[in-house]
Amino acid sequence: KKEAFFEVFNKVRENYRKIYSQLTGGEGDLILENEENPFEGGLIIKVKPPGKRSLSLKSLSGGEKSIASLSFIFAIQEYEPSSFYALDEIDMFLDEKNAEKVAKMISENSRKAQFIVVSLRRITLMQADHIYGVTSSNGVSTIIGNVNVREVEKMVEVK
Amino acid sequence: KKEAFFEVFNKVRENYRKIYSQLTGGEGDLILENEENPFEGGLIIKVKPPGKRSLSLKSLSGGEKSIASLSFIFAIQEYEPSSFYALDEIDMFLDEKNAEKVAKMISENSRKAQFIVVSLRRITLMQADHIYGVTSSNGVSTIIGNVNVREVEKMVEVK
Amino acid sequence: MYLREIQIENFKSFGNRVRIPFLTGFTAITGPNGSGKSNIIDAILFVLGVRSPKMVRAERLTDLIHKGAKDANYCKVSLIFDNSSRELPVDSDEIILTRKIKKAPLPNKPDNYYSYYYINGKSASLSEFIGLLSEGNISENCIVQQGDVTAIVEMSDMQRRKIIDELA
Amino acid sequence: MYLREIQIENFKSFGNRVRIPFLTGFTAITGPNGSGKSNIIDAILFVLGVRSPKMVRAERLTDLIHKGAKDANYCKVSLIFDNSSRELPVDSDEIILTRKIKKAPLPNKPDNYYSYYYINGKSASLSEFIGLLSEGNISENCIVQQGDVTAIVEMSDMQRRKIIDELA
Ligand SMILES: Nc1ncnc2c1ncn2[C@@H]1O[C@H](COP(=O)(O)OP(=O)(O)OP(=O)(O)O)[C@@H](O)[C@H]1O
Ligand SMILES: Nc1ncnc2c1ncn2[C@@H]1O[C@H](COP(=O)(O)OP(=O)(O)OP(=O)(O)O)[C@@H](O)[C@H]1O
Ligand SMILES: [Mg+2]
Ligand SMILES: [Mg+2]
Repeated sequence: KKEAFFEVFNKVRENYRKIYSQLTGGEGDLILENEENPFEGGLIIKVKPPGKRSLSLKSLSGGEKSIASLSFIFAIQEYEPSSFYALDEIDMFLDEKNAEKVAKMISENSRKAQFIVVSLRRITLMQADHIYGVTSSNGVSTIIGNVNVREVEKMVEVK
Repeated sequence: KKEAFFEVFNKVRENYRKIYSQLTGGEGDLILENEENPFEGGLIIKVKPPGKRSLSLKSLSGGEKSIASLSFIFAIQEYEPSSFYALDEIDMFLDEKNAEKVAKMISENSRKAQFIVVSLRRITLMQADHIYGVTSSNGVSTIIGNVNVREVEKMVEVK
Repeated sequence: MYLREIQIENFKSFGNRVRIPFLTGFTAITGPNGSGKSNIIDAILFVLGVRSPKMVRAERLTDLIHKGAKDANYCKVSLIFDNSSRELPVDSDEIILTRKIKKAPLPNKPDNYYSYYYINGKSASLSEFIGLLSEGNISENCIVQQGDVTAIVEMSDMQRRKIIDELA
Repeated sequence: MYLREIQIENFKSFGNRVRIPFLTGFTAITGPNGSGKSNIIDAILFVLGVRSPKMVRAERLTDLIHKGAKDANYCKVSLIFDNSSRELPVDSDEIILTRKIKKAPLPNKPDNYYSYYYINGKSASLSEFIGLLSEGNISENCIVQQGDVTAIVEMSDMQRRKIIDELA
């Protein structure tokens, strides 16, 4: 039981350190509260964005929390990929630079799993292989298939 | 006591109806659960985005909830303006069209009160009278004063 | 084993039968506020067997049925998976998982409804359904809902460790 | 009565004394993730007398003191308001509200601190401070923190009505 746990934990932890560093240039780690008996403690996330000291999760900014969370989700995905992932507005807190890094990582990961990502941000949409538009009229939704980024820009751009 | 309440409530309600309609083209309203004894009931928000029926707040989308909430904040501001307002990323759920409408309403309201708005969105920054940039190096923040939108575009734009 | 298509019928803001075909790789969905993007994600969660309507922003499961010009009395969502690599133990190139909710008002229980699950069109029990999903490595852990992107960081250390427990 | 300037000293990510002058109208603040934008909002809340450190993303009030290359033992924030229209009953063109937290570790209480409030540089009690703010119509209701934009819709009907009570 404990063996099976550590089998998973060690791989996911290794993935987390690699992915967090790739997304931020800083260092992130997963620490067990109780290494002897993992089931009696929790799983702590420690992050150190570039140039900063190791920070308490509470004090992180919205964007920093998003990156720390997404790194965990991607670390698990790399250990045991699911068939598909559905992510709704995961870029809402991200500045342009971080939104692009996350979108590029999704693009890379989407060779092994299918990603369906809802986003309002041009920088994210630009990385997608395919884009669907959703509109509604009188409260009834319609899907517009295979929109390209230029059409999307017209759709989301303000007149 | 009840009179004082209704004095405020009726004005705020009138403001809410006007502001919500201005932001969405739909209808919004504030309803007292207990009109006889307002203090024994709550204050209900009812909204009807254009083309849709009156919707339960729970089922609203992120953007629709933001607009319903912001209309309330602006309705109160119109009744009794504060000296200044500090709003942190209120545009995070808004599509480009709604973000522009809200930023324009802030611009209008900023003739009567000072607004300090944190935003990552170009469409919001474009409406501001003044823009400050914040950057950090080795975990220490610095302020760059009076940035203009084109410099901001360089700052937030991805290379 | 990828998701080939979603069919959404009378579910939330989808008033008719809408087919959304998907390709492998990275698909983005965009559009104005309130247009129905998160409702598509809710439709996926619905088929994955979500029990609590609050998870999909509804008071009761029957609130998921489209209310509009013509009020339907049922809603139905199908996820069509490609199974040509026989990743799932079903001898078929395609696996269709369908869930349906139908209003069935009773004198003492006006919000009563019936719940149906189908695998490739045949009636199935919830446990068969859930079993197939877990073999396909599909669960709610693959879905991040709007506003939940920082959930991993905001949850307790114990809850976070349990995510690893479930993988082991 | 507008906010002319914020002075932030050793507060969160602001490692020195930083002065941020403001003009009337609509000022936007932008910059990369983690740069310090929300910390400016936290600095304003700090002066407005926030009691619970959790409101400003800290475990204890002493966590608000800048930790960096040189660890300070105090933090101080001042809000400088224009009072030329004498909106507040203080005979001065400018009103400076200052709050300061200083570490004062004791043998049995290492996290101990002292809390100071100043009005135009003179020591003031918390109640004088709060009194002046409420006369200037400045409260936490004017501040929407990151992630709270939908709070009005998500709160209970009773809590929402209390907002009106407070205005009346
Ligand atoms: N049963 C139903 N019948 C009709 N409309 C419904 C039903 N349930 C929800 N809706 C509507 O669906 C809309 C919300 O859609 P959704 O959350 O998918 O929007 P969205 O595209 O994600 O928007 P945003 O960008 O703001 O997040 C709401 O206006 C809601 O009232
Ligand atoms: N006492 C402190 N000393 C040094 N740094 C601190 C202190 N308290 C908080 N910080 C740092 O401040 C940073 C967060 O800043 P802030 O929340 O203002 O970012 P932001 O600009 O709002 O970013 P975002 O766009 O992601 O919301 C975190 O990295 C946090 O660790
Ligand atoms: Mg949505
Ligand atoms: Mg912030």
